[in-house]
Amino acid sequence: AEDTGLRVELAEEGDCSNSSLALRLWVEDPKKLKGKHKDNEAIEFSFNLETDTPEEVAYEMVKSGFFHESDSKAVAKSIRDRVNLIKKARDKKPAGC
Amino acid sequence: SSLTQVVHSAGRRFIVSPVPESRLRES
Repeated sequence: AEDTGLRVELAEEGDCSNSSLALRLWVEDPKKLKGKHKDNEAIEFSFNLETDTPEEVAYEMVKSGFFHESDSKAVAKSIRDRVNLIKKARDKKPAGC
Repeated sequence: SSLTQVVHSAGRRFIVSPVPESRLRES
């Protein structure tokens, strides 16, 4: 959340073989967002490491009215940063977990 | 619970719930 004002955390992780995750996103620093958004509300969503892209999820969040179009890049970046961290952590785990 | 709202968009489900107090204090 250091630069986008948004925080994304892992809500639920399947086992390593499962590429689907549950992530949770909320606004940590409202001043860093340009458009209207819902304060104090966390949005939990599924994310498939193999088929989903952060940009696509951000677009759906904007379409659903959670964020303004002007913040979609920040939402996508926050999701991408967290997903990259999760992928790195998984790469470190022994094969077969 | 009544505080949780489910929104569907393009086949994806978003579950909206209040941010836990503890997480708000962190920021």
